[in-house]
Amino acid sequence: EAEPAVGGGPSSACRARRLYVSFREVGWHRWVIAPRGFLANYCQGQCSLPATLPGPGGPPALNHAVLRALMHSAVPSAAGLPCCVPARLSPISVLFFDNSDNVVLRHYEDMVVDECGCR
Amino acid sequence: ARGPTAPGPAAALLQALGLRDAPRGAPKPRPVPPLMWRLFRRRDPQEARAKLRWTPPGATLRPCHVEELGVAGNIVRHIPDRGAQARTPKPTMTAGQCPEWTIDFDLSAVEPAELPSRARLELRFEAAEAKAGAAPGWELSVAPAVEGVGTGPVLLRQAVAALETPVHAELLGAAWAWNASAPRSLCLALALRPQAPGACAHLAEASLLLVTLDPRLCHPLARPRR
Repeated sequence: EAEPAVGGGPSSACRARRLYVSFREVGWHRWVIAPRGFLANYCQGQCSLPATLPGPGGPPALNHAVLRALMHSAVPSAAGLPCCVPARLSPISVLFFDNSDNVVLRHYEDMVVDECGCR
Repeated sequence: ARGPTAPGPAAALLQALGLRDAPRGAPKPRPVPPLMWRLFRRRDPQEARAKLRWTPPGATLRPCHVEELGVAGNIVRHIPDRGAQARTPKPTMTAGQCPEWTIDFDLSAVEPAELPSRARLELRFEAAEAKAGAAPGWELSVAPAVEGVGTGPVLLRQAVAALETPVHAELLGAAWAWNASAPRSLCLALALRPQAPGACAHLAEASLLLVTLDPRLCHPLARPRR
């Protein structure tokens, strides 16, 4: 399940959008014991000014991204906008039965987008 | 020439999770050991976030580390003994030697790149009633068992005070060299000798808790921002 993609308009600034990965949808619910799925989320949105300059508490802006946004606003054809990408990620753990009837707990880093930034 | 076909989304996600193929599911559903549940609830941030009381504010779990077991690792396996079916069900009182047991663990799922950091044997015994006044206490011995060859030299001896709770024995450094990658299977011969002759016990269940570190799933810790 995903939050619908955005078009133009104020809510189109770069931020994390909801994306839930359901193991049942992928047909893994017979061997995955827990969780049932996880909130992976994804980044999308415009990285024009002022979105490129995150508000208080956000990740520090990269000068290059600001420079690029400035260039784009002055000469749009000269340089594209910065990209909206994950800026902070967190891990998940999956508990499952493997083919040898073992109960396995695997831990995966960087599986959930907590925060997006313009790069 | 056509390249290999791109994997479908499920196959791509499996690949990202480092799994060769989707397990078929447990042939017969078996209960999940409480320790594995505990490790999962402690480790899964989304689970922990849902139950804030698990994660003290400000505490961050070290990546690639199993806090509760105090070792490096990002894969924990609870491996049942494949030989459990063949064992006699009841404890026996014998006039002579107590029985030995062979236990066999299938480690074929462990990849060569995985580095074992803990291999803990968990044994549950049922003891026959010992004679009144008999001295309590047992000695557990563990030796390699090679099919068709028999039992090798004893690798681990350990005093066991009581059998009411599971007996744990650490195999890494004893039956398994520290920096050796996992064999495809681990076959051991166990013996439990009582202090008081004649009060033999029965091995009710054996399992192996194996913690490994797969460096391919571990990112070097990010350098703090200047």
